[in-house]
Amino acid sequence: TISRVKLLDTMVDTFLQKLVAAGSYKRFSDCYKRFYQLQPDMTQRIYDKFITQLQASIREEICEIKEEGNLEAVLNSLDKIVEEGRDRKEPAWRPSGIPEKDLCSIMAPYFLQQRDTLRHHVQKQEAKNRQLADAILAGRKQVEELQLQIQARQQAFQALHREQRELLAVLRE
Amino acid sequence: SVDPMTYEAQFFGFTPQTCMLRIYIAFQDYLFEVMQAVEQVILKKLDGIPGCEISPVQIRKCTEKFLCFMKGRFDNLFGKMEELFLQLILRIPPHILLPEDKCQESHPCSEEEIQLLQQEIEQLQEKYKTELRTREALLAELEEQKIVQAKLRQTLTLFDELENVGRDRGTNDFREGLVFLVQNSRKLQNIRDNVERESK
Amino acid sequence: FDEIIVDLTTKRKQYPRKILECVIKTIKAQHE
Repeated sequence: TISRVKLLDTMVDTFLQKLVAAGSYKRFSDCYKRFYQLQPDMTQRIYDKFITQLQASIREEICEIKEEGNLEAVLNSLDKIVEEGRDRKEPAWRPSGIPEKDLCSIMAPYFLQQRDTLRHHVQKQEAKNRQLADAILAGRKQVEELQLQIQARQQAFQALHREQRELLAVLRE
Repeated sequence: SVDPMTYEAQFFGFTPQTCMLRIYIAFQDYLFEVMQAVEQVILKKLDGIPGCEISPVQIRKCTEKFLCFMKGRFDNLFGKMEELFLQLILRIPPHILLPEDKCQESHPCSEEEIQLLQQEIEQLQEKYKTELRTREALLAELEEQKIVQAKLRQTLTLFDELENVGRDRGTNDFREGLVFLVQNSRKLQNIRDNVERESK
Repeated sequence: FDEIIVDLTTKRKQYPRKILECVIKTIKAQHE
């Protein structure tokens, strides 16, 4: 594939060639017939100068336009974009004309990323909370056990205390 | 119907037709300028020829004739060049997507889908806040449990210390301590009875 | 007509990026 810049230069050259071919010296001398008959050499020189000047001006204009819009770089980057997409056949997406609609797909990746991040945070926190909940259940169990232990010790102690009182009563007798 | 070539304008920053118009006007101006220069040169040359019968009006007619022909060919050729420019150079092929629009195809998303996504995000945010509040509550209970367990252990320690007191006295628990006390007191009674009898 | 086309397509090229910048800032702020 020919680069767009080269294609542009070729087209302008072809345009100039054809324009020059159309404005041939014969045509030129026919139009300025009487001057040509009076001064044939001069006519040839003026014609040559005309053609050279026209071509130079047009080429200079093209160079200016290329520089003005940085056209070469832009066209080369377009070549690259087209090259990258060369395998595709079906028509590509084009703006729908409804900004809100077109914006959705542009924002989608970021919303998807936000959703995934939030999901991850929620899952992580849920896991942590499950661990905490397990720890709390274990802790509650432990508190229960401690309470049972204390209850047992307390009852034993009270039983002892009762026996003590009975014994002392006996002793006192 | 004019094809506004908006996608191309999005890429180039100008409409291709305007670009071509700019080139056309510039080329046309040059053609006119050069023709004018040719006519000036010829008139000047004629001035230098004594007794010349060719008048400036005649030269002007020659110029117009040549220019009219050239302009016709110019427009025809330029029309063809413009067509090629707009087809081959300043056009984004229909199957090509510009880089800034890549996600239109990598993440095609309708308005409904984006709304659902935003709802899901809001729900997740609420859920996350709930989980954080749950975490606070759980941590608070954990703290509470620590205090309660410390208190309960303190109580158990108290019972242990009581037992230890007993142990210090040679008995390994309170009950034995008490029995020990009773035996001792009986021994004391026996001793006292003996002493009383002896003394009688 | 030409100016409208250039104005519109310039927006199509630039505004999504600008809007995204705001969206990303918002998302970051929400995260923080």
